[in-house]
Amino acid sequence: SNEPLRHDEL
Amino acid sequence: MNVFRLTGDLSHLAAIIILLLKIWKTRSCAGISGKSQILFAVVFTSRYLDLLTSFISLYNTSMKVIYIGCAYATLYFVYMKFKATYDGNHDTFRVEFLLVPVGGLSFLVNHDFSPLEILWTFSIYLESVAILPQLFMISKTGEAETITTHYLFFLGLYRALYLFNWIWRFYFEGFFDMIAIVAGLVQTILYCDFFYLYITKVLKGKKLSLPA
Repeated sequence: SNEPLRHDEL
Repeated sequence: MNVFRLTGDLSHLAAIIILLLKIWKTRSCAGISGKSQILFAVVFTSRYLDLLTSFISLYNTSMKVIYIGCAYATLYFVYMKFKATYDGNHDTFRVEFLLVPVGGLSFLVNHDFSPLEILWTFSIYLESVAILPQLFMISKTGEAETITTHYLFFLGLYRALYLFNWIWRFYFEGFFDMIAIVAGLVQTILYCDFFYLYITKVLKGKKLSLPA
């Protein structure tokens, strides 16, 4: 899943 | 959070602050592409809609709010407060040539066909090319103020540092996002020519000017 990147990174 | 992520974010923040301070101190936005600044405001706005849907950390929320706030403050400076100094005659890049393909691509190549996900993808693709109006403007006028080149350097460095962050995350967390990686590579490659000029000229105390 790309969930972490979508929200965590800027 | 790893060292590349953090320094990348700080480099991005430095770029944004340098630009704002440059305009504020000189009371002028000469040499700055308002079109690139509009694109960056669109990038931040479409990507950080998740401020309304998910909370990650105080750091995450503050940085997103600061980036968005600074983007709109820059637009206010360029198009309102210091409008008289804006060099619109040289800011002639046709942004529809970026917006249309990038918009189309974000509908075709994304992780999930949902509004927020498509907007996130759109912002990632758009960011990778958003600097082109600025680079086009510099190539047209043949020169850039040194402070503008510092802005561009930190703005380019930020995505390069993110590339190392993604290598780190792949290696230690087994995590990767192909959309971000490919767009990040494109974005960094677009700065390579500028990086070369920055290192060979600006860092040696010379002004960045291109051969006629």
